[in-house]
Amino acid sequence: IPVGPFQPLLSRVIDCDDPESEEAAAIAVDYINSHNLHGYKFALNSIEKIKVLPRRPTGELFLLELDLLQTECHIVNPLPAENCTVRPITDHVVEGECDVKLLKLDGSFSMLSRKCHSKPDSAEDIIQICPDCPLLAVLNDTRVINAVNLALAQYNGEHEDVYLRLVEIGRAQILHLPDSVSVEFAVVVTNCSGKDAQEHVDGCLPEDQRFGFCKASVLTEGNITVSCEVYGHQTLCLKFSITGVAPLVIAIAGVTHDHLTKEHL
Amino acid sequence: PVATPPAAPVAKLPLCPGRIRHYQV
Repeated sequence: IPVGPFQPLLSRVIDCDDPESEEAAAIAVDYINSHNLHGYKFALNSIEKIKVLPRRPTGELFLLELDLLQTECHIVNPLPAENCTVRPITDHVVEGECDVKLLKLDGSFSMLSRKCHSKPDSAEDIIQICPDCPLLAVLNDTRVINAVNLALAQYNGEHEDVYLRLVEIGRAQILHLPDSVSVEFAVVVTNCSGKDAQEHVDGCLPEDQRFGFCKASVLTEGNITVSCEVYGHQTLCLKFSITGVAPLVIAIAGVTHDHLTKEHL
Repeated sequence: PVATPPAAPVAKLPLCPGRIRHYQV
């Protein structure tokens, strides 16, 4: 640090819609999406606050408060978050609030820390906007787990060449008229065919980081509609906890739609 | 002549929050 008269560190004032603020926010959202271990990708809704502080000896610190909205892409979906559709508000949206800190040095941003909390919109808000819209169900509800198991069993039964196992349940809604459970869940491709799985399901292990995502609707009388898309090889830092019993469960962080993530880099 | 005192510097406040890209929750 050069010796000289004391210079106070004064913050620089920039607007939330300043291109520099937007650049910092875009880098933060990209980082958040690529480092989440569960749930769905988020899109930036607004920059709530920004503070820019000088850093000694060089550079600047950017402190941002961001409002995010859940998209329809699960983290296993390789589609960039910019190309993912933001959930409509009537779909009981989950919003994220993140406090992020970035360092700007020589014109380039790097992440220093993030603290994010996500929570579903309040039931009162949804009912006010759309009285007939279904609300999110708790993910460990017996009806939800049964629906996922039935849907996955049906998919695996119809596709003998591949055997999928459950990674995590993403969303679930219990509907009435007709009584049904609508579920979304992430899956992983295993090293088994359907026939192999009938003989030794516990030996069917995840193969080559190939994930997929399924949507299903299960009516109480047993009518099941399920569709899954399987993606190509990816490098995701998901931790596998193989229990030896089906369904295989990988890194489920919670059974609600609320999550808190803190990380200092 | 009466000298007008210089106006005190006004601290600029950032225009925040920024625009809402999708909808207000």
